[in-house]
Amino acid sequence: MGRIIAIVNQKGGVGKTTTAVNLSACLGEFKQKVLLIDLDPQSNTTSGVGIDKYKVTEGIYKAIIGHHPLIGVIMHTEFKNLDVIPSTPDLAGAEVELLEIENRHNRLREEIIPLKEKYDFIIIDCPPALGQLTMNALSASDSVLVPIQCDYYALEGLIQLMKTIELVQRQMNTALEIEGMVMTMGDLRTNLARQVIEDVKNHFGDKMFKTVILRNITLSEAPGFGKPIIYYDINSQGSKDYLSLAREVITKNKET
Amino acid sequence: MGRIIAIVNQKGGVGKTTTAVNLSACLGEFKQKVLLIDLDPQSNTTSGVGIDKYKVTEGIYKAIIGHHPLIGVIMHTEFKNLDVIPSTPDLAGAEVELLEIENRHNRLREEIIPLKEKYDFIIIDCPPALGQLTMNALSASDSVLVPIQCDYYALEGLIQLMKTIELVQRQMNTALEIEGMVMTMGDLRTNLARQVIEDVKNHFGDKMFKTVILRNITLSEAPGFGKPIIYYDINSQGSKDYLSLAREVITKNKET
Ligand SMILES: Nc1ncnc2c1ncn2[C@@H]1O[C@H](COP(=O)(O)OP(=O)(O)OP(=O)(O)O)[C@@H](O)[C@H]1O
Ligand SMILES: Nc1ncnc2c1ncn2[C@@H]1O[C@H](COP(=O)(O)OP(=O)(O)OP(=O)(O)O)[C@@H](O)[C@H]1O
Ligand SMILES: [Mg+2]
Ligand SMILES: [Mg+2]
Repeated sequence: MGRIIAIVNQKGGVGKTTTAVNLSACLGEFKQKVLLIDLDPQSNTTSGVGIDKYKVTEGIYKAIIGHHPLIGVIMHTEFKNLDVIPSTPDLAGAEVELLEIENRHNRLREEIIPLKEKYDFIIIDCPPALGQLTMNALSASDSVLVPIQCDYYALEGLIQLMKTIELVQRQMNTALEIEGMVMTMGDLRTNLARQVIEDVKNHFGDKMFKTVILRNITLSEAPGFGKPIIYYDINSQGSKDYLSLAREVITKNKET
Repeated sequence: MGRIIAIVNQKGGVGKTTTAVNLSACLGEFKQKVLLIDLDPQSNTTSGVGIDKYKVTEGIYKAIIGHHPLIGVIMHTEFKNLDVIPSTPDLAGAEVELLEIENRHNRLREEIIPLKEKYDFIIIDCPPALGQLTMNALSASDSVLVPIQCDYYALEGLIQLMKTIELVQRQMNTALEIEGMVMTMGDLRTNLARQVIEDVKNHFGDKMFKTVILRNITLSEAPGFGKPIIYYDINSQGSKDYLSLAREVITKNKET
């Protein structure tokens, strides 16, 4: 049965999309069947795997607002074992539209259950907010993976994020676990990065992945070519880091 | 009469808060009286000027939801000519609460008009979304300043952002202008950054500020000490860049 992991952090620009796209591609490289869902109206995940959001007619919006079965909006990509459900520009309206729907937080959860048998992992990229779309992802997921940038402002939002996760665990999804925290954009030459990593380790202990994603220019170049890092430059630091993260995620889930 | 500038970009982590805090402090250095408003529930601007959001009892939430006059929630800071209206954790609920209020997009606009006489500049930091809070800021402002990170994903959201600004200009605030685009976190040694700057220059021409904010570790260290960059390290690249941006903003507005 497939494991559903939501990539969440309301702080902007911490590497949610970069982690969603590259973790998914690396899991696929290790023969895991992966479905990547873009739940962010910015559609960065969609373009990160080479799909033009303006050419897509049906995406996640049609499933969670239009009751269209999810299976009908799945697209195959050119990358090994990687399917994707794209986001379209109309998703920007979903934050408000969901407020008027009965059982609004469970729309994605209801639709996603039939897909768990078809994939080993379902990865959901979320917008930088704790609004209706992110609540849908938290309600539908088995666990949450939190990218944390090695910067001061990124630490500030963690208290709020943990409170929201606890709220979801109590009221919407008692089975929701923490998959882990992954440090991103780390420049280990600086005191600040080392200090932030130390702080997170003290707070979250073994929930922090051993892999630290280092700052690496190729990770920000690859989206311009619509390719995950291992298909853009397999020898880059970014590829090493995300392959290592994927191995940790597989090992952790094989044990259970 | 004070000029109200909203710092807006729905893409996360592009330097909205860093620009709001440091531009405000630098304008204050040049003897401009500045009010900085934190309209983001993450409260990064509030902590960026050394205020503990958990110790603040009244902030922007009380004014736009609670009809409390804005003047009553202004705090003085230790920095020259810089006052601030902080954000408190209850602001996180405002995105949904505003939907039930009559005339929801104009709450801030109604409250802010009396303050225009007391300040030379009012700077508003916004969350990474085009929701109700950002719409309030766009409706209340004379102009929009858009930070753009020198990265591929940051380019993607600009079409959506410009459409939203045009919508606001047509329906809510015909006088809204573009103050300008400022390129941020530029590492000019990389092709990507130079290419992104070139693209923005081709699209937006003279709306792009001449100042490019370079990537500079001191800019991400300063928030940890609750200080704008010119009070943390006046000799840093970050101080030079934001002082230069402040000079451009003053020159541009003196002409009018
Ligand atoms: N390890 C890294 N090294 C260098 N650049 C990176 C790294 N990870 C991400 N980036 C770049 O940093 C920017 C922010 O990353 P990304 O867009 O993945 O964050 P996000 O959390 O998804 O943002 P948002 O909050 O807007 O959804 C992007 O331009 C990306 O290319
Ligand atoms: N020029 C720069 N050089 C180095 N680091 C920077 C620079 N500008 C901003 N940063 C750092 O990058 C991160 C993102 O910047 P910031 O938080 O200001 O962006 P934002 O757009 O306000 O994010 P959000 O979308 O979450 O509100 C912060 O940790 C900040 O300290
Ligand atoms: Mg993203
Ligand atoms: Mg911010």
